[in-house]
Parts: sequence; structure tokens; C-alpha cells
Amino acid sequence: QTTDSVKDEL
Amino acid sequence: MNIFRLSGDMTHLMSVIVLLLKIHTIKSCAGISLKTQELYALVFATRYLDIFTDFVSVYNTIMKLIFLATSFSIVWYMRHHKIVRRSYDKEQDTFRHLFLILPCLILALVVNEKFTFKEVMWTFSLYVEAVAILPQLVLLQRTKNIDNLTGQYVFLLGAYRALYILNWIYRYLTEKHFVHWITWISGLVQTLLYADFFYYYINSWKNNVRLQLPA
Repeated sequence: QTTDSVKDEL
Repeated sequence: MNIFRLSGDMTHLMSVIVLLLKIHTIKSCAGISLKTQELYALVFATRYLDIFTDFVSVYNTIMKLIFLATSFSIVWYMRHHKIVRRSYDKEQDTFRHLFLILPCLILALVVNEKFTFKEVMWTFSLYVEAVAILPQLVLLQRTKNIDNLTGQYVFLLGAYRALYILNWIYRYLTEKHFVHWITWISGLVQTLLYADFFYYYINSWKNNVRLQLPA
């Protein structure tokens, strides 16, 4: 599933 | 990925490397708050729950593993290493971090983007990260002795979040629908907590004097 954009941050 | 975020991640990485080097080479953790380190281990443990389920990128996974490994090993060093633990200032490092954790948990249960376990844990980790530096700042005020590695550690830690704010502004301007109030507000609160430290740190650096925090 596409990760929520801010979730691709550390 | 943008330059603000990459330099933010690198600054964050530098902060934990500086701390590990300090503890590992001089076998001392004087001036370091174990409470703050435990809070950071909690932040990474609750934020990176999806490390093996949601693959984002090699970079993302490697950095998550590094942050988890460094934060837990710093806590281990300070608690169990026979030499390092002797230099831990437990009389001064008395901040009851439970009084930070519980409100963050309650807030995460109330204010979140989705009421699922993962989302609540992720939000909880954001709130805890925002206040995790408080025991360290309190300890610095009390002990007054800010050796330059500890000063550098706190400075890099604050700089990483400040760079992340630039990253969020950049992403808001360049990506549609990039609106994440919870992330932005907790990140802003976190950076503001460093504001006075930044002020005194930069001043001491400019005047080339030892860093002294006011009483």
C-alpha cells in the first residue's frame, strides 16, 4: 500500500 | 527527498554518533540524561513498528535500524556498562519522565489522524519526541557543566528538527495535499524548546566562552 507521505519520513 | 530533510536526517545521525562516541571513547556519560535517552528509545520503538511491514526505501530502513540500535545501546551503556554507569548522575537526573509519557499517550488517543493502533503509536512517538529533550535541558541547568560534546549533541538534536521544519515547508509548497498539522505542531513545539539553548549556545560560540546556561 502507498505509505502516507509524511510516514516516509524518519 | 529534499536537501532539508536529508541534512536533517544527517544532523540527527550526527547527534547520536557524537553521543555514542563520547560514551564509548571516554567511557563516561557525565552530563547526559538517561531519562532523555530512554524517551528517545521509546520514540523510535513506537514510531518504527512498521519497519518490517511497510517498506519505503533502503535508506529509510537502514536509518531506522541505526536509530533503533544507537538509542537502545546508549540506554544499555548508561544502565549496565560497569564503567559508564558510574559516571551517570542519577541524583541530578530526576525528571519524572512518566509525567511526560502519560499525557502524550492520552493526547495521542484523543488527537490523531486515525484511531488505529499503529497510527496512535506513531502519533504518540511524535508527542514524546517533542518533549524528550526536557530532562536533558533540566539536567544541563542543574549541573552547569556543559562539556562541549554534550553541547554539540543537544545543538545537533535541535538543528535536525529545525531542518525538518524547512523540509515540511518545502514539501507543503511542492506537494499537493501535504498537510500534517499534528506533525507540524509537535515538530514546532520540539524546536521551540531548544530556542533558549540555541541562543546561549550560539552566543557562547560567538564570544568563544564556555557555554553557561542561566540559573
